[in-house]
Amino acid sequence: SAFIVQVNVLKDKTHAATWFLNTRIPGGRFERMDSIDQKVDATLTIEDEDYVLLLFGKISPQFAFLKGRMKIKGDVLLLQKLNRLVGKILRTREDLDLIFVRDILVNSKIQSGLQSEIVFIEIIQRLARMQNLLPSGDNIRFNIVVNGQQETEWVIGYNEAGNLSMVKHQCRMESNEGKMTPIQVPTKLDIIIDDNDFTSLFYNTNFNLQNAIDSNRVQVTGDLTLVPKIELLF
Amino acid sequence: DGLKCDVLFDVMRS
Repeated sequence: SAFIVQVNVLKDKTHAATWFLNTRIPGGRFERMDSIDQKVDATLTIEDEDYVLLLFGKISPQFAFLKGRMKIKGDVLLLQKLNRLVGKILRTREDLDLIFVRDILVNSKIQSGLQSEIVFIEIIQRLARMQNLLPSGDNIRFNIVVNGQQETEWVIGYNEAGNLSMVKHQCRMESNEGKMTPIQVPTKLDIIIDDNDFTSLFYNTNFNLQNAIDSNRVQVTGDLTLVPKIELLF
Repeated sequence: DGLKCDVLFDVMRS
C-alpha cells in the first residue's frame, strides 16, 4: 500500500524546507516541494541534522520519536515502513562517493552561507571516481577564508591503491569558541583560499589555480609540483 | 541555505 509522508525540515527550530517521500512513484522518491495535491498519510517534523541521521540509519524513526526529536502527525505505524523504504533507497548505496559524503554529513557541520561547502561535496564525488590523483601520503589541506578569517578546513588524501581514502572537514562554527586547531594530519601541500575564489575555480573556466597563485589570490605552501594535479579537481 | 538534507538529495540524484 503506497503512502506519502511529508517531512517538515527545521534549521534551529525554524521551518527551512518541505520534503515529500512519495511511494506512489515506483521505488519511492523524495521530492522537495512546497505542497502536494494528494493526501498525506503522515507529517514528520524534524531538525535537518536529525533528518540526515535518520536517512543514514544512524537513528531510527522510533528512537527520534520517543526522544522527542521528531514529531509525527497521522499514521504512526508508517514509521516502520518508512525506515525500511529509506534503507532501500539510501543505505544500500555503498559507492565510495556516498560513503565520504555520508561521513561529512553525519560527523561534521556544514557552514551555512559558504559556497565552498557545497562545491567541496561535488569535488568529493569527483575525487572518489578519480584514481591515483595523488600518491599515497601526499595529503592536501585547503583552508577556506572569508575576509581573511579562516572558516573551514578540508584535508584530502589517497591510499596506496590509488583511491580516495581520507576526507576530513571542520568549520569554525563547530570549533572551540571559534578557534580552529588544524586537523592533525601531515600534508604535502597547504592552500589558503577565499571562499569566492574557490567557487570561481570550480565554475569559471577562465580562472585556474596557477593564475590564482600567480596573482597572489591564493597562498600555497609545500610541494608546488602538486599544483597541476590539484587543477584536475576544478 | 546550507541544509544537509538538500546536499544529500543532490548527491543521490547525481
